[in-house]
Amino acid sequence: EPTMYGEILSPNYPQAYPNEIEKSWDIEVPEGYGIHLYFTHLDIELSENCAYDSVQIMSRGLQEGILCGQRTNKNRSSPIVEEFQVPYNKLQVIFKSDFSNEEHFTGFAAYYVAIDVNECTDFAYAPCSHFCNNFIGGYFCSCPPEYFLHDDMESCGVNCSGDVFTTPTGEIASPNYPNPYPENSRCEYQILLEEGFQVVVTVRREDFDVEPADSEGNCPDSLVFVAGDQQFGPYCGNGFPGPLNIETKSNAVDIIFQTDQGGEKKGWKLRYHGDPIPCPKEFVANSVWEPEKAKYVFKDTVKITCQYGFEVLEGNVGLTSFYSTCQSNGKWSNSKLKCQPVDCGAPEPIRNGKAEDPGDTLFGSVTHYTCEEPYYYMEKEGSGEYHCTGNGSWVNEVLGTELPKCVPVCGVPSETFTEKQR
Amino acid sequence: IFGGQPAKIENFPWQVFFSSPWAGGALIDEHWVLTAAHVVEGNQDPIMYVGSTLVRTSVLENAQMITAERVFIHPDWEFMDVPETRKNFDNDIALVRLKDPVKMGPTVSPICLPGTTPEYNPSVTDLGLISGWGRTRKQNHVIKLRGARLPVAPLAKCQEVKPTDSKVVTGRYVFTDNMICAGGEKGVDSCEGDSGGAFAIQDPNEENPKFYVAGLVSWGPQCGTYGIYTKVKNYIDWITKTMQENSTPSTD
Repeated sequence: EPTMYGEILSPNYPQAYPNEIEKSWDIEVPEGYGIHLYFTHLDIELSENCAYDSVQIMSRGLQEGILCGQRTNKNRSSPIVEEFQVPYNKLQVIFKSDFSNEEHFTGFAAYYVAIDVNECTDFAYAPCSHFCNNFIGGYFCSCPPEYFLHDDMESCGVNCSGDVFTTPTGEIASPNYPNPYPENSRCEYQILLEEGFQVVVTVRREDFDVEPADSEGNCPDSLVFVAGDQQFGPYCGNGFPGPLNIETKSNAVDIIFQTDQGGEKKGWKLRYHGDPIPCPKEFVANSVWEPEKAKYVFKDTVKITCQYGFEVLEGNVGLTSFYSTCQSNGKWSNSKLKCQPVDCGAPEPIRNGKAEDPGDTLFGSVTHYTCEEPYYYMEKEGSGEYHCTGNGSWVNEVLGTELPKCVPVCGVPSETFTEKQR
Repeated sequence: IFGGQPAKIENFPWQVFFSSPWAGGALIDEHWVLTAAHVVEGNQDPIMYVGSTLVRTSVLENAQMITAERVFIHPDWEFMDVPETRKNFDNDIALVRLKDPVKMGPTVSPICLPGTTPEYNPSVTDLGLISGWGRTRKQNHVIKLRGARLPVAPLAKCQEVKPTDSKVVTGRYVFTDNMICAGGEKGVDSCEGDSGGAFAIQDPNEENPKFYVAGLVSWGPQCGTYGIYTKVKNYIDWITKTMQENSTPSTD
């Protein structure tokens, strides 16, 4: 059973220890305690490296010390001639003697007590990322103001997530910037602008100082931008390695800044602004855009006017123009509407004549009317050719939209009346 | 027709046959027939045929029948209670508006109207053509169309005719400038049953033969001498005005 203290005496102490003996003591104190082992008497045959007789102190399989010879107290006020402290709650003491103790060495007398371990300082590593608080049997970590203790109960982080930036322009910096950013933190921010605007992030090279990548190129601390299914980064190092302006093509961008336990860098600062989403200047054949611009962006409205002879069909209605608006998704409204040639339809039939099949009845097509010769003729000369015009009508130069008229040829008998000679 | 010869309708494709009374007319348009007033004064709903040389009933069944929509008798035509006693044939002209347009072809086509220029005043010795199914020297009327060529004559020639029938006194008849006198040679003349038919003269302004209706068979003191024809040129204004005012754009 673990005890808080105890005594260890070499065999036959205070008489001479026997020859050829080996004895060990397993000391155990309650967990959370270390062991203070001190010798008040040490009288063991001296040999090089204590090869003949010795008392050996082992902790966690490692030798803490090996003693032989005689010791006297170093401090008159203290009986201790030799002492050891281990921050662990177990210790093994091993006494060995060889075949001769001719000079009657008396061995040793040692005592141990459980001592409080200062977990904050007694170990090679610092258990707490910030403040370590020792107490008897343990320790606890604590954090500076505005930090919080992670679930591992040792590291501190900051509550840096949750900010949503909705203003059209803004500036965001890592926690404490330009002072060193907190370790073991994950900061998640969001820029959320009105639909139709893309977030453009600008990071100046000199505004970026994040723990650089390791030899394999992995960033221990990193800054990442996520826009939809696009990711920009991870970025790390001294000086921003990405482009000066990152056009995200999205109105919502997540900013993720992840740090590990180390690093003493100042962090980063970025600026952002909302750029209206551009709509491509699409080529719509046979049309004119108004107003004419080199670039069109969200909420821009253009009037698309079909060239003469072309129209837009909405249902059965033909229109000469339509409006299209650059939408928040970067696409034009009414993009399915196209300017197509006006269709004059089949030429109307006329009495006593016919229109030749024009083949095509679209704008620019030509048809010819003819009369049933020789019994009919066209009332107005040159009125046979009709062009399909831009307003959807077949038009003749002489008659306009009026149809040609085939009138009977008069006064011409198909056979001449000849009188027979009497 | 007195004198003359059998003809084909292709020679006179403007010739219209009136079955009651037996008479003729001249097709001047798809919708209009020109005839003499005395032909239609007693029957303002005449049945007419075109395109047939023969006017036998069985043949007419296959001919192109044309029906009148309305008859326009010249407003100055004098109506009489007893037409048989008529002595005044002045303004003997009428228009018949047809219900349906006539389809033209080799056997049916209109005759031109005279122009308004002086060349269209028929001159004495101008030769004209007449046609019809009217009385001949041998028959009251004929089934097969006949035609004849005859010259224009001075109106005095018509006035001078002394009918063999003593009951007919030429001097009581009215002669006006609205009449053309023609015939007199070799007994070629129009006669009863030919009334309303065209007296066709070749257009002086056309290179290719083309005929206009200079006159309409109107009356005469005696068949086989000189005949009197309504001078169509004098009625051009009335004809065109009547036609224009009574055209139906929907069908034209």
